Amino acid sequence: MYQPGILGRRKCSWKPWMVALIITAVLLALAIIIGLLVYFLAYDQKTYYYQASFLIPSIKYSSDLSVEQSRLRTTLKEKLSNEIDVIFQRSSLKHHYVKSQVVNFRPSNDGLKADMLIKFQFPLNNVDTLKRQADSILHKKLQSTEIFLKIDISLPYLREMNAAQAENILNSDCGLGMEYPQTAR
Amino acid sequence: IADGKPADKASWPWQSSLQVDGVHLCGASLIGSQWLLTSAHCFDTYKNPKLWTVSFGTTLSRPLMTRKMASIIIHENYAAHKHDDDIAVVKLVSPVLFSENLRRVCLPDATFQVLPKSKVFVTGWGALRANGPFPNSLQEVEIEIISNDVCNQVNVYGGAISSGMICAGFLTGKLDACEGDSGGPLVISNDRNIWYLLGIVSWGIDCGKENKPGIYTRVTHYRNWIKSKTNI
Repeated sequence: MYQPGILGRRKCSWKPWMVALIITAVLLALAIIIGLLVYFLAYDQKTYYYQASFLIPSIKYSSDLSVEQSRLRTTLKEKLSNEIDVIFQRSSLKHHYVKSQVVNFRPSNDGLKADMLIKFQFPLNNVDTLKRQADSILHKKLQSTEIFLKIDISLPYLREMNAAQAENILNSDCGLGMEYPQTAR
Repeated sequence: IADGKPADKASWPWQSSLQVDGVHLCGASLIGSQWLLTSAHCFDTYKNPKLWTVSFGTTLSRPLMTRKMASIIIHENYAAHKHDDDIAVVKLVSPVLFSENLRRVCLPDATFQVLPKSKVFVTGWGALRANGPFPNSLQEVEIEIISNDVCNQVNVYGGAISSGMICAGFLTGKLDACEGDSGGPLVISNDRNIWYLLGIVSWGIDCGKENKPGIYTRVTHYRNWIKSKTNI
């Protein structure tokens, strides 16, 4: 029986630099795939706009609140926006909250009603959960006594608005333009 | 605008350009989603609104948005080639959607008083100097209010400035509005960075000439007329 000849080990013809190149290419491809996955899952955010309506029992409606750029109107608008800023910037949604703006004041039997627009950036795959979170944060916060804002029970939850319409409303105030360079004053 | 500088994007989001056959002829200010305020003399030649196109945004060549004109309402007492009552409102065929780059300017109350030497801005795509080139990018320059008394002195405009006009610029000349800026805004900001439309670029002798500052239609003087035409 012929002892089968042992095949001479085939000499490996891959040069070290080829091996290094292939490993680098594979690692690079993996990094890109993982990077894209992380981006689209965690970072690919979209802007969402929600209408909210609040009740301010301690303030009576006055016609001055419908005069554009009146001091009463601008002061109260700023106060409400600051209130909503504080609520969300101290919440689990602080990385998603962008801004809020009063769009309208309305008279009501229980005081004053304020319609607001709230702007968030949410990852596409988690919108409903985060929107529910926003609702529950507002409900929890506005139940506490020390805050002057209350939920308007006739419109208790955030309602989504399309972007163009929301941006139209957010930018419908007059006179917002160049920030006067402070030094120039 | 003589001796000015290019405006940053969205600095003057109410500024619009009135064009015929794609050529910029006048400026205008957005005062409502469907209304512009401009000068009556812009329509001395082309009175048919259908000939005009309105463009928005900081550059003429690539506008943010354009609209056609539905109607032009010129002040009843305006007479061509005269300076009095040089004001007109323009209705757009459809409302614009406001955005960070497209907003309206505030209109002052009729009682609003502005003091001489108050700092104001005038903006436009007019010539960069008398008989000079026209820019593609919106230009801005900061000037000052000059009292009508000073402007009516013999060596300035010798009594030609009426109460419906406002004078702004410098007696030393240089910084000024120029040909093609007509109809554009002269604005002032309040202590909360809210801008109000004080004047509409109307006339002047040359651009940036000594003792010949720019003359603007005084918006407060026509505040009730504007309200009666636009309900704004």
